[in-house]
Amino acid sequence: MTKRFAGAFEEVNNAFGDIYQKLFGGGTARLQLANPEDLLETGIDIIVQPPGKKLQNLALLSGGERALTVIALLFALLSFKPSPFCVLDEIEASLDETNVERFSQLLKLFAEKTQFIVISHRQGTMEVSDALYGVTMEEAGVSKIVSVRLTEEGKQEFRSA
Amino acid sequence: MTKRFAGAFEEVNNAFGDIYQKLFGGGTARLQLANPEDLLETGIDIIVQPPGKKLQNLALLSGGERALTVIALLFALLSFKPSPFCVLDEIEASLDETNVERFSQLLKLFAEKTQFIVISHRQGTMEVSDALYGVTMEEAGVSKIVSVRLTEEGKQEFRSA
Amino acid sequence: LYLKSVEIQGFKSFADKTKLEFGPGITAVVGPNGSGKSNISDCIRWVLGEQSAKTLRGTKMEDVIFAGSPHRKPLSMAEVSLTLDNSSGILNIPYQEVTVSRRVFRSGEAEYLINKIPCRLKDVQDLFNDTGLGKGSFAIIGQGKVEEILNSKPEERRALIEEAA
Amino acid sequence: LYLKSVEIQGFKSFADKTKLEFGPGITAVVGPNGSGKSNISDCIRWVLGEQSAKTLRGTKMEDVIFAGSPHRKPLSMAEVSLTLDNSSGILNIPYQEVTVSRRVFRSGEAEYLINKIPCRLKDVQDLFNDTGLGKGSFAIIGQGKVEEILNSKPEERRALIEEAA
Ligand SMILES: Nc1ncnc2c1ncn2[C@@H]1O[C@H](COP(=O)(O)OP(=O)(O)OP(=O)(O)O)[C@@H](O)[C@H]1O
Ligand SMILES: Nc1ncnc2c1ncn2[C@@H]1O[C@H](COP(=O)(O)OP(=O)(O)OP(=O)(O)O)[C@@H](O)[C@H]1O
Ligand SMILES: [Mg+2]
Ligand SMILES: [Mg+2]
Repeated sequence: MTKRFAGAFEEVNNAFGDIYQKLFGGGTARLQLANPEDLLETGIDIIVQPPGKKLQNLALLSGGERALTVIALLFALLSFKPSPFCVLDEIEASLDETNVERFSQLLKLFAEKTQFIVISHRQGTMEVSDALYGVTMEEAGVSKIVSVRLTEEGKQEFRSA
Repeated sequence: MTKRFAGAFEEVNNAFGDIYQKLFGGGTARLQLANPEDLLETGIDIIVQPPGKKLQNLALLSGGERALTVIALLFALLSFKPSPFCVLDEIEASLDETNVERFSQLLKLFAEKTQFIVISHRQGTMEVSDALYGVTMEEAGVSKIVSVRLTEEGKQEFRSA
Repeated sequence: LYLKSVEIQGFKSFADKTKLEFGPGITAVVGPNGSGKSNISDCIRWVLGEQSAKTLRGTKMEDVIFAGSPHRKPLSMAEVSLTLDNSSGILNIPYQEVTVSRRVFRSGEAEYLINKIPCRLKDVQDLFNDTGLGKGSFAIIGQGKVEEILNSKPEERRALIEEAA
Repeated sequence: LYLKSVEIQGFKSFADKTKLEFGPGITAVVGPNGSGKSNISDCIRWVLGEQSAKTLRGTKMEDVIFAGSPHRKPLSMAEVSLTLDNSSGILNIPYQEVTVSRRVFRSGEAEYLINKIPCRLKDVQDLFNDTGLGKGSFAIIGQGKVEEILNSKPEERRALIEEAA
């Protein structure tokens, strides 16, 4: 029971540190057991150091840095326990353009083994997609789906729809 | 004591309904006392109906609709208790382009009486600003300020910095 | 295991019959605020066996049935069908293609079907157990999930790993 | 009452002396994730008299002092000065222009000044009372505020109005 938890923790932790570096272009991150002696109940802390910055409590980091850290954790969990498909609902909302770019590259990498359905407003994410569905509400209160071809203008237009 | 609360509630509620309609281009919204008999302790519920939709619990609305509703409430509170200046930190992150446009028009209206300092990644918000400061970290871990002139390209470039 | 399509009728804002087909790789879903994107994510969660109305943003399960609009009456039933390619045999039932359907009625009655054969909710949940689509999987990352994890206590984060293990 | 400028030195990522000047209307602050935008908002909150380290994202007040970087040592003090145009006389002290400064040292010691005259925190808080910049005002809407209000209980929303009234 705790052996299984310890094994899972180890594996997720390694993936987390790895994916964090891909997303941040450097830096370090790891999970830490709050009470290593109490494997049955211990909570888990997140210790990170973005590139060029000091080791800090997650709380002092910026909105975007915090979101990117959690995205790394979610993908680490996904690599430990893969799903055949995965739905992501606007998880990159607080990221700036550079970080959306890095996120979309990570997505492409994971998409080799997993189908992704990504709800997004961000251009960078749309640019790595293989297919695009547009959701509209022409008739008030009723959703309708439109399949959209991925031309440059098409993506721009839909973003501002 | 409760007289003052009741008066404040009334005023904020009227402003809320009004600003909500400006931001949503229609629909209705009001605050409701959970326990009207208990003015000393009652909580406050938010009841909204976006244009073309049914009256619904705030929980069932979309991420963007919920954010826009709270933005209306914050501006209603601001109109009741004005500040000489107001700092807004990325409050329009979940809004689509159309809603950012409406938000920026509301901001311009309120900016006639209040100085605003708006931290934002959104083009629509930058377009209504009178001045722009760029924050960068050329040297790792050290913030530096750049004053940016508001040309079309300048804004595009900074967004993707 | 491979997602082929999702068919929606009467679920939340999807009053009309809607079919989404999925290929390999990344499918982006875009559109304005309130258009119905997260509702699609709710559909998938629901047909996989989600039992918490709160996770679906409602207070009771019947909240997922189309509640009406200015021009349309409320509907009496919501139905979602999810079709998977099972050539890998990961789902341990002898079909190449598996369609799981779920219905709910205003009365609160529910129906579940696997390849058109009526079954119980438990059968659906058992089907997806250990496939990366069951409870404790990360198949659906909802719109508030990142925020939720950031605000969570160390003990709650432990649960993420525990449920995965 | 009119904000003229904010001067920052040693506060969080602002290791070097930095001055921001403000005109009427809307000033936008832009830049990449982690560059320091919200830190500017923290500066203003702090110099107005914020006493909760948690609201400033730290655990103790000394967390706001520049903690160092790969090329720089930590600093021993943080200082922020806020300058306001008081020609309207809203701040009830006889100055056209009012500069409020706040300093904190590694030892935890703090200093407060109004137009270079040392004073106590209480004097700063009293100065801003009933000006729309004091406690319970909406002068600063932080990066998590919208989310916080959405997740709040009815009783917590009441507090918003109560504090404003
Ligand atoms: N049972 C229902 N019947 C009809 N409409 C519903 C029902 N439940 C929810 N809705 C509507 O669906 C809309 C929400 O859709 P959804 O959350 O999918 O939006 P979204 O496209 O994700 O938007 P955002 O970009 O803001 O997150 C709301 O306007 C809500 O009123
Ligand atoms: N005492 C300190 N000394 C040095 N750096 C600090 C200190 N406190 C916080 N920081 C750094 O400041 C950065 C956060 O800045 P801030 O929150 O202002 O970013 P931001 O520009 O708002 O980003 P975002 O767009 O992601 O919200 C973090 O990287 C953090 O490490
Ligand atoms: Mg959504
Ligand atoms: Mg920020």
